[in-house]
Amino acid sequence: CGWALALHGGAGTILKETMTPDREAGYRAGLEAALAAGREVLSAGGSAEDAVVATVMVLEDNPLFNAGRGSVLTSAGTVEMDAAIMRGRDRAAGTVAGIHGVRNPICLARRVMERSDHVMFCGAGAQVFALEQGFEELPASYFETEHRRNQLREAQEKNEISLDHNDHKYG
Amino acid sequence: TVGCVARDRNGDLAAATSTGGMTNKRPGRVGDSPVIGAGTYASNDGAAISATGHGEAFIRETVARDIAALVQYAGLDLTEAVRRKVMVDLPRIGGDGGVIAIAPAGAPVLMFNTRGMYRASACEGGDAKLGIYAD
Repeated sequence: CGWALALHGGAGTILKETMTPDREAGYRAGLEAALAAGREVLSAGGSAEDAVVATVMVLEDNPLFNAGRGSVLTSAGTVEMDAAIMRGRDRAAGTVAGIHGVRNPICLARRVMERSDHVMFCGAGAQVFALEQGFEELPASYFETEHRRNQLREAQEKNEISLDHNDHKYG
Repeated sequence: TVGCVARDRNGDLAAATSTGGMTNKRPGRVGDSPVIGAGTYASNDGAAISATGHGEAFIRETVARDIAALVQYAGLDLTEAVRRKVMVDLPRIGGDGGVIAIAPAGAPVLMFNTRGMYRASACEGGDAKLGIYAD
């Protein structure tokens, strides 16, 4: 069987008829880049956990996807991110919830798994752990995009809470 | 939400999920992504799973752990285990979303009950697959 890898970039009302060619090309390029990162790790004999982190980091850095840079906004207009990692051979796990300012939340989750006695940190405690572990705190402007601000405005006008992807057009 | 599951050459599995949550969510709301057993789970005895969708439904259905348990204890094929949770149990409580999963052997399974899911997969020696829409 050898190595194998799968990734997702979110689900929702994704319709071809409301997708522009440029936007679709952007998503495809993002998926290909993330897949390439994971494949590179696994084909070189790397571990599954290294592969999933490498893959997710690429997706977190891409503002098209709802994680890291490009995360959706809360009703208060803020970014709150969650991340988790789990290792199959010994069921080691690490998770963080309600964090901000961390470029790659998946790396912080991995640090929880590898360098703490716990499984989950949330909110202020997770931020303190991130600082203790040497994670840089980035400004909100790094994470927020115009697309997400438009999504929030429309969701608030409709008084709804929505998944990552919908068929609404902006601009 | 983004996620990844992998099996390395040693046969070890891993799962990872990362998200900004849902647009216009109330601050402090936590979905399934960081909840082990709901949106993320990995066991070499069953499967590795990462989910995306309405987090509350995935938590209530303990989707990720159930899929691994169906493989481990009930002996279900991974595809059937994922189908049962994503296409039967989740819709029953109005849960929209999808799952990627991988077992100690065989190809990854990618399944969703929405109109689309950004997704990709690859196996050693095989071609990469990439998809967006349901069809």
